[in-house]
Amino acid sequence: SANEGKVEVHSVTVDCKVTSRFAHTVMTSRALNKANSSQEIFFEVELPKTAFITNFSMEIEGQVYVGEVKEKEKAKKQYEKAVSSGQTAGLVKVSGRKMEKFSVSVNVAAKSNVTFVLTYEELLQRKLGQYEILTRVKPKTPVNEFQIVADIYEPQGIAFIDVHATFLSNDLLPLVEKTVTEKKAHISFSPTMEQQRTCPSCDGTLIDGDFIIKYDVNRAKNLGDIQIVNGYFVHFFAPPDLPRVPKNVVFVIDRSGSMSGKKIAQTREALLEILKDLHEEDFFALIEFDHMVSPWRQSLSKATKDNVAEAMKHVHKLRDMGATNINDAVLRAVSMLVKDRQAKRLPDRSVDMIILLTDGMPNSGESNLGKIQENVQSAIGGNMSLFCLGFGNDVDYSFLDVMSKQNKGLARRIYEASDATMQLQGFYEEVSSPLLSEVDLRYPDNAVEFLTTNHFSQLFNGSEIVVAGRLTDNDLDNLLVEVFGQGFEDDFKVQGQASASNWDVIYPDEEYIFGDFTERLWAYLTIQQLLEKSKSGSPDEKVNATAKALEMSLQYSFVTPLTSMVVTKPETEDGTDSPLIADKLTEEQRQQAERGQAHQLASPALYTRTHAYQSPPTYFVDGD
Amino acid sequence: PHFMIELPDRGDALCFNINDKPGTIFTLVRDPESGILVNGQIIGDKKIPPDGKINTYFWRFGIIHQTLGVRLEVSTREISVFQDGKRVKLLWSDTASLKGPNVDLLVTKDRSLTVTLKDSVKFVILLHKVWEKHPYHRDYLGFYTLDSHLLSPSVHGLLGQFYHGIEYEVTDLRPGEVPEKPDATMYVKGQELNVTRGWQRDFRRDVKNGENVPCWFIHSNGTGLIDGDETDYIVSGLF
Repeated sequence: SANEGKVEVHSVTVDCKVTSRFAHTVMTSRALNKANSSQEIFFEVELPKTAFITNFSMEIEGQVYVGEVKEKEKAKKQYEKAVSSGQTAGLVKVSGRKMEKFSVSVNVAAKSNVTFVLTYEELLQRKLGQYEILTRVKPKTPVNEFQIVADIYEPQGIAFIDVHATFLSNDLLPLVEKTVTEKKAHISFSPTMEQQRTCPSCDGTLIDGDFIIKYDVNRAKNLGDIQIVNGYFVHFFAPPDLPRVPKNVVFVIDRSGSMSGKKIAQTREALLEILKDLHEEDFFALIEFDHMVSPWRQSLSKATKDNVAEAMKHVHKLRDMGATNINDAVLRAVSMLVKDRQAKRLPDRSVDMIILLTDGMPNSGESNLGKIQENVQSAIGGNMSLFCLGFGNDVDYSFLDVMSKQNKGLARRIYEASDATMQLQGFYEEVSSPLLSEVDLRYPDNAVEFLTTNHFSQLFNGSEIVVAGRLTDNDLDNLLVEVFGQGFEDDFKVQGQASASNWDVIYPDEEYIFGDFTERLWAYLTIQQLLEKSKSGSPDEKVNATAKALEMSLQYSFVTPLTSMVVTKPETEDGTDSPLIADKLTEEQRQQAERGQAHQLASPALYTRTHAYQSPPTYFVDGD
Repeated sequence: PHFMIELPDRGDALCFNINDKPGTIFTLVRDPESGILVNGQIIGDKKIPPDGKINTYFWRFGIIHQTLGVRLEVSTREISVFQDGKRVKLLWSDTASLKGPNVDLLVTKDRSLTVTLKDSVKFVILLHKVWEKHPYHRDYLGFYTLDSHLLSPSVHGLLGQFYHGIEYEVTDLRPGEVPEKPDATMYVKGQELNVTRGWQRDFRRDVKNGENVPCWFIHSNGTGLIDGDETDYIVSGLF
């Protein structure tokens, strides 16, 4: 974007290649400054927050300026000067729940072209039985050449593929081309300039929103699917037709004063739906808390129709009041599960889980976050999973995140919005159907190294376990693989051999498109897991994990929370050349940005000039 | 409440928080030469919020222009103007304007009050309306000086002392407590302060969300930046 009419956007293209769930996306935009003087041209794109930027370049007047991934601390030194003069602006910002916005501007001479290219990569996660590729497009005006192309290569075979976009009208719908063969899908969407217009002579464009591709692969039975390419292997494990394991779930619900209004109403609504979805063989309990802890019943109840109806009656009465005592509430849930287990009231082959929903910081009872984590971990002792839902912006998400991970669970943020009920239900749906517990994926020690996490507390229905590693022997013919887990009735135990795929046979018509994707997938997964470890491990583990994650981020050119991408902008007319710095946001930074409280401190993602105009000084005082 | 000194000619801003017990009255502006005085009283949240942090806000301002004989009392509930022994009451729920020989007022319904005191000062008071049934927060006010260049060099107060500029230098940028929030050393008023890069919100254009203004945050109630300490600005009455 720039001054309307003075810039012609020649092309906007999104090229996405997915190879075995690993997506590599290149967004390119080319524009011409039609004006008789130089002007600032802006390039703004949105990318999924699970993605890492790997490259960015700008081509101006034949000169290419390429981004370089550097250690964050070192990159900082480059903009210290700009910081001290108080000039700030972020190159990467939060944009909604799923996306981050990357924006950059550059001064382009009269009648000159500029080309921006941004590349990012991510491992698509299987959720509720599908992978999702989300592309957000918002060209300000119709574009000469607009194109979204996605090529998906899945050696396991594509089970289904579904494409839709929030901006697709009846006229645009037929322009989505989809070619699906057994192991490959090609999707393209390329409307002409006229087709993009909101009306025949209008400058407005219809192309504004999300382009979403959803697909799943054929599930490989037993062992799963193992792919060996260029000395690296990746193992996808999500066998079909496993019976679900019954669960014993304690819902720990924050009803403190800050939950008042919509939040408590949405919690009530979601709980009623969740209770309805309980399977009859499951056991459940409800514990509400503010500064006091109030269990609905003193032990878990079987999810019979009568019990569920009773519980629903109780949930209708859920009201907000008081302060927040997370420590005692969670410990109460743990002791309830432990006692019921000891009294043999729960089935032997069943999993125990606690789902904590809270919107605020503990301010009653134990309020030291570290101490709460310690208490909970020692009470749980690795015997159950803790899932945490952080409702709204006031909750310390990292506290919940770490606490969940310490206890074989995961945390999720619930955004305060009209769909919060759906978010709560969605999370429950994801974790409510364990198929296996204590899953171990084993490979011969002498054949593999640098393995990503290979033990998982649970495999949930609709998700997938991914393990990757490097083969010590590049010429290995067969890799012996074993998978162990605890299923509903029997232990799950399979073993088999995997061999390197011949990609020329699977995709004979393709050029050499796959290159080092397995290695990059392994690197992406390793870095993600190291970043997690750097938050929740022991002090030594944290230091080592951080150092290793940094080393790998630099080696593979990933912009992670430990690195920054530095792009040196061409000199402006006044001779200044402030560098551009792109950072990866952490979940805490995202939350902070959304919370937007007055005296929170700014993240110096990028320092460059922001104010071109001069206004008189202002002196003010206001609320936070 | 948060205080902000925006200095566009330096492309920079300074900020600090002042907190005290609910009920405390602070002098924001005092110009003995022109006889202008602006005092503000703070209130706290309805009850202690879950994070245990007591937030305070301005809810009432008393403004006097002795030379012009004008007195204004602006609270989150109503606006009263006293002049020549008469009282005019305005409500936030109405859009109204009042033009007089010495004072102009413009109320934008439920949003702002702009006050121009003849040949002296122009400011705007913003009303932040909070959902009535909010468990913690209540309505509060913001005070923005728009034009102060006619005030005398002896103007003082928590805001007033900055009306004629402030000299400072920032050096030695270094990682702060949180890696993304750098600290630096600020030399100001002959002192060396540890400051942190931050931002605060200017609500003039968007009263609901505000706009972030990057600033150097001076810790401990602005210690070192303001003359004396915050207790020096506490007074017993609104006028």
